[in-house]
Amino acid sequence: KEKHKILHQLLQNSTSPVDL
Amino acid sequence: PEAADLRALARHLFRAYLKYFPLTKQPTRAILSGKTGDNAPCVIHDMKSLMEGEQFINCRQMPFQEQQQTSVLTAAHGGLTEVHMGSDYGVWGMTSISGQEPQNAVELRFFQSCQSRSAEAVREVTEFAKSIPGFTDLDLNDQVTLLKYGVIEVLIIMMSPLMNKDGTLISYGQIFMTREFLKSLRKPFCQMMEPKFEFSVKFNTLELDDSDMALFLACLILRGDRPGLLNVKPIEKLQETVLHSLELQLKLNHPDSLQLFAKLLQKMTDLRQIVTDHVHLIQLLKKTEVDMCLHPLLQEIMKDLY
Repeated sequence: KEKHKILHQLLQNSTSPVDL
Repeated sequence: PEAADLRALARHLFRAYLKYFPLTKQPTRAILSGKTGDNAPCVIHDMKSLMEGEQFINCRQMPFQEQQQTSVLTAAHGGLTEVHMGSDYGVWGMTSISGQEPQNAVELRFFQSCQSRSAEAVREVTEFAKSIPGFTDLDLNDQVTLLKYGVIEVLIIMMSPLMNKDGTLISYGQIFMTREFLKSLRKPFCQMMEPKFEFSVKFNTLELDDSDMALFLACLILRGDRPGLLNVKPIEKLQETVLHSLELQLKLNHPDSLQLFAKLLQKMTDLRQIVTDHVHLIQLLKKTEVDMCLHPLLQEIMKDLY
């Protein structure tokens, strides 16, 4: 997990609900 | 009903694609074919026009100013100065060309700003991946692996519509940089873009539109054969559905284009070699350019990749 810290964060970053 | 589901998936991915990618194929082709009138891009073809290009970009209002900010990138690396996004997000990032600097610094600085844009593009691709139905239900480590191995392939495909045989659009379509100028840069910088031009010119002859592109990108992300995946089955299942949706989309959207689906599957294979060569070139740069600083996100992606 440490090796890909930023990718993990990008994936877990909750964006506003996707209003598609 | 099954075909209806596949069409609904295609529509969903197309909407996500339009939502997350700031410059899609349709407007890009309009710019490249000179249909945008007064908004023609500034052309960079030599060192002098490179410097003028900076003036041009600084004077012109940047599009997408209100795009989402990249808080996660900056938060993860507080004080990371080369991450430069938002309203003042230009080709050359935070630095300016003084005209006084040594010639060999130009390539390096230009490369640094390309990295900033690439890091931002990785964020866009991540958001797009998260919108693929079922993706966020996968094991988180597998999501990371799929992105690690897929994202450069996706970026090369996204770059293709920006290119023609003579050059490429950069900076959200505001600048056209000629292929000859890129070839005139010092080694190994001059070797970086040429393989992408060769690939893109051929890829563009397939004439995919944005709705096809959305499905193709999703297929690239969902590959069950990426090294180190923990739970392959659900990924293959997702990919199978997206591949079916792509196949149906191509039949409907390109009824006269024979074997288009098979040709795209072949492109997926070709991309792997391009990425391998790209990563090796970056590794060479890291060794030879003492002043070069690789963006932490790109470093994460490329470390132990191939």
